[in-house]
Amino acid sequence: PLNTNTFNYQTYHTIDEIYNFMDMLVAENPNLVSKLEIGRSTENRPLYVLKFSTGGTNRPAIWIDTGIHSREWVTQASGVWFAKKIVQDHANNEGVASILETMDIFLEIVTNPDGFAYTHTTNRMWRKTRSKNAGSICVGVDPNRNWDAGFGDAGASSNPCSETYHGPYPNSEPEVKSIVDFVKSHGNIKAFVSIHSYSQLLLYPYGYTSTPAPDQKELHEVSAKAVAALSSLYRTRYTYGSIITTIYRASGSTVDWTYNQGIKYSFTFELRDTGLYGFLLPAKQIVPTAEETWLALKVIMEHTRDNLY
Amino acid sequence: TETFVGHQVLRVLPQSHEELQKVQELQELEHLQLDFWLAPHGLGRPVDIRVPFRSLQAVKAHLNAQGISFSVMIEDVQALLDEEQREMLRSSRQQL
Repeated sequence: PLNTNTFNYQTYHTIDEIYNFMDMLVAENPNLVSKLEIGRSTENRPLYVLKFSTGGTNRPAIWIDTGIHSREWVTQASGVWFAKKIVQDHANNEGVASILETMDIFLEIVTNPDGFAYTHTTNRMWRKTRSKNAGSICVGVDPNRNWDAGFGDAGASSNPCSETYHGPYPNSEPEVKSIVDFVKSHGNIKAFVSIHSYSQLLLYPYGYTSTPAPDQKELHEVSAKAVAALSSLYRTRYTYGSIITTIYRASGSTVDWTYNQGIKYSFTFELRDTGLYGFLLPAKQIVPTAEETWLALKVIMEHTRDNLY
Repeated sequence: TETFVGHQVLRVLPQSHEELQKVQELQELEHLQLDFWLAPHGLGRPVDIRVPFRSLQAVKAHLNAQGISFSVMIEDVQALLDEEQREMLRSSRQQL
C-alpha cells in the first residue's frame, strides 16, 4: 500500500505488513507518532510500541496491547485499526484528540511476534511464545501466565506442554520482561488495557485471588459504561467483571501485575467471536469489531483522563 | 505447515457440576491432543474444544456416554483456514 489511507484494514496481515504499516504511520505523522523498540523477542524480533504524543515530558499515559496470544488475529488487526483511528481523531480534533492534549497513548500491536510469525508460517493455532523449555520437547510459555502476580499459583500449568504453561520463573519471557521494564521505567502509566479474543468479556483484576480489588466498585462501574458503549454500535453482547468471578482462576496474568504496580485502570478485553468461528473470525468482521471495541476503549481513556490519581 | 483437515471444534454446554467435572477431566487426557479454545468456566458457559480428526470419535462417544450435550461449531477447521488464506491472497492481489 502507498500509504495508511490505501492500507486494507479489512483483511489479516503478516508481521512484515504490520511493521510496514507502522513505519508508514510514523512517516506520515512525525509530530504525533513515534516508534519505540522496547526489547527483542526470544527469536530476536524487535518489540515495537507506537507512541502517540502531542508533546510534554513523561505525561500520564495509557497503554494498549494486542496479540499477546498470537492466534488471536482479530486483536492485532484491531490494533492496526486503533493506530489509524488515533491519528484520524487527532487530525479531525475529535474523539481521543482531547485525551492527547494531556496524555500519551502507547500501543503495542504485535506483542508476541515470534508466535504471530509462527501462526503465519507453520501453525495457525499457536498461542504461546516460542521459547525453548529445558528438559521438554514442548515449546513456548503462555505470556499471560508469566507475570509476577500470583505466579505459579493455581490458574496456570507447570507443564511445558500445556497451553497455559507459566514458564520457569516470572518474566522469563522477553516479550513480558520488556513490558515490565518499560512500565517501571516510564512510571506514569495510568491505564493498562491488554486485548485478547475471544468470548466477549471485559475483565478487571484479580484472576489469581478471589479477594476483591480495592478499586473493584469503580472498575465495575467503568466496565458497565464501557460495555454499554460497545454494545450500542452493533448490539454485541459482553459480560464484565473480575477475572476470577467472570471466567476462571488465572494466575500470573498481565493486568493483575499492572494493577499491583498501582495502575488502577487495568483491564483485559476478550473480543468477538459472536459464537461461530472462535479464533478464525472472518476478516469482514475485523472493522466492526475494532469499531465497537474503540467505543469501550474511549470510555476507559476518558475516565482515566478525568480521574487522574 | 501444520494442517487441520478433519479437525472439528465442538461446543459443549455443561449443565451440571458433574458435567463440568467430566469436561475438565478431558483436559488431562494429553493423548487426545485437545485444544481448549474456551476452557471450562462455569455452568451453562460454552466450552469450545478443537478436536483432531483421530480423536473425534472417542471424544464424541465419551460425551454421549456421559449424556453431555454438545454441538459442532466448526465442521472442518482446515476449510476455514483455507478460506482465510484465500481472502488474504485476494486482498494482497487487489492491493497490487
